[in-house]
Amino acid sequence: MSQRSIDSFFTRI
Amino acid sequence: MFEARLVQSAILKKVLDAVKDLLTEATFECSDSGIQVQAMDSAHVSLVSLNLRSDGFDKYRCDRNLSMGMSISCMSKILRCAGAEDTVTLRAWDNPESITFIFESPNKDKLAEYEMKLINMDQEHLGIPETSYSCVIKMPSGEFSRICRDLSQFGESITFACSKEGIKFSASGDYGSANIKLVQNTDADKEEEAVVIDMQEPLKLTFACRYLNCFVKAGPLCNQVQLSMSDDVPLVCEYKIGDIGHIKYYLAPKIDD
Repeated sequence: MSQRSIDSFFTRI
Repeated sequence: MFEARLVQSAILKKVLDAVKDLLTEATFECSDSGIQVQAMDSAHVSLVSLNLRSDGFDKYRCDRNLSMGMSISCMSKILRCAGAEDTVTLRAWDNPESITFIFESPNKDKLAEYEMKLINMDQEHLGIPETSYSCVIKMPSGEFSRICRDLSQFGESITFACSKEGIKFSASGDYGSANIKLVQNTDADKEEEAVVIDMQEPLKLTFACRYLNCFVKAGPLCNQVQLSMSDDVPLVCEYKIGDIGHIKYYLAPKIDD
């Protein structure tokens, strides 16, 4: 299994 | 100027214990409404969101918004210098280059001041969308810590499977496999011992033990932990901090290759 990074779920503001 | 006073420095000590394994440095955003920290671990797998409301402090003054970059390890070392019963005051001037931690003993016969240099940090803020979760579990924080610790012996990750029967935590690896099931228990003698499962849809998600075992360090802050989950979005692991705020950890699920 691989790990997605957390910032790919949220938008940068 | 900025000044925030907490009679129980133990709360701040516990907050630092809850983040020091994940974060090396973080920006503390101070405003009229309180103190907020939002920071990712160095691998960008998890996000910590800490909120301490101004009305939860015994004294709070913030004349202008401040962003203070702090070394978490240094702050943690300073807080270890506070006595268990000491009062703590954080103080900084406008446009500060340092922050001062003032510890005062209960009978006011000892006053200690520690000044910590602030660090310049790139501002990075993530917008976290409001999400309605398929499963929200409330359970004793001690139980969750134990489950993460016990199952970590079997593998690098733990699968959370939520159904109407309850929640099943499982792990497997070279030595074998293990699973722990919890069913709803709202009849517990004490509220903090209750297990409450609010499930809209069954789900199965897998998370890295390494991060879960960092999150459970917040256990001493609250008797209960809340786990919010939906398919394909990060787990939210939330601990309330008395009447003052909360700490939320977000962890991306593992995905099949």
